[in-house]
Amino acid sequence: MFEARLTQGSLLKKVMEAIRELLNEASFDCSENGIQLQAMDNSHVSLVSLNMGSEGFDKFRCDRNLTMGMNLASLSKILKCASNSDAITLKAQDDPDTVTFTFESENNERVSDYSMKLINLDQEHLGIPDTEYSCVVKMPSADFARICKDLSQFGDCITISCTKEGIKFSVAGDIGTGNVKLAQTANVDKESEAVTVEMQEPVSLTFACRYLNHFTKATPLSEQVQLSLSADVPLVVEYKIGEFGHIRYYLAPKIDE
Amino acid sequence: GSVQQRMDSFFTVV
Repeated sequence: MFEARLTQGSLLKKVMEAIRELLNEASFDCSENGIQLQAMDNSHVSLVSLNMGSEGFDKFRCDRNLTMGMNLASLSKILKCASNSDAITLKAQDDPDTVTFTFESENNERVSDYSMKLINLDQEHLGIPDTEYSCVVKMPSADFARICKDLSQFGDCITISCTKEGIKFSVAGDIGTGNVKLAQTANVDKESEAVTVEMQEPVSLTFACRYLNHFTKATPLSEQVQLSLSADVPLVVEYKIGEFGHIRYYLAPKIDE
Repeated sequence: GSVQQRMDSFFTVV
């Protein structure tokens, strides 16, 4: 038996928005530790890794590890039927062929349930090596989304350069160039507005705008985004999910041939 | 190599 109840059901809706353009289908792995998902995007270029720890759920029971393959267009239809203030409960039997979603309104006067057929996905599991990054930047997620959107008007790739002073985003295209520099913030009242840089050595790497823009669909999950960069290894773009989880996107840099 | 190839070489199949 698997059962997971999340009072703040809107988090699940936001997670869905953060992955549905990148993935057509995905396997959700459930264990006593929580719910995990790991998948390459549809074009097999970027990797999405989602983790929601069991401690973040109001109720979490998972008697046997199970994998639930879901069509994300179908899952999206179901989650759209939940209000932002609803509590969401997922339920499945051991070795399930369906999963049930129950949505309860705050006052418990409206309860709806939907069941969805699961699909068999033969997805390979990838190991993510532990990596020391040359630069780890934390910045407001809305700012990152805006920069990616603004700069992608001018070219297909954004170069991210990081020094101890701050981070710079650059684009060059047919009509000209664009640069946005963010200095590391000295003192900010709100932690969510801070820009912080932990640097071992400076890096400058170029990434496809198309994927960066996909990653920013996770912006509503968290006020801050963390970018981890090192030469020749994939960039990690991480958004926290409440206090109990995260979604990480991996994308390898482009290299001039 | 392409971005795709570099992703593949970073991640190992478990």
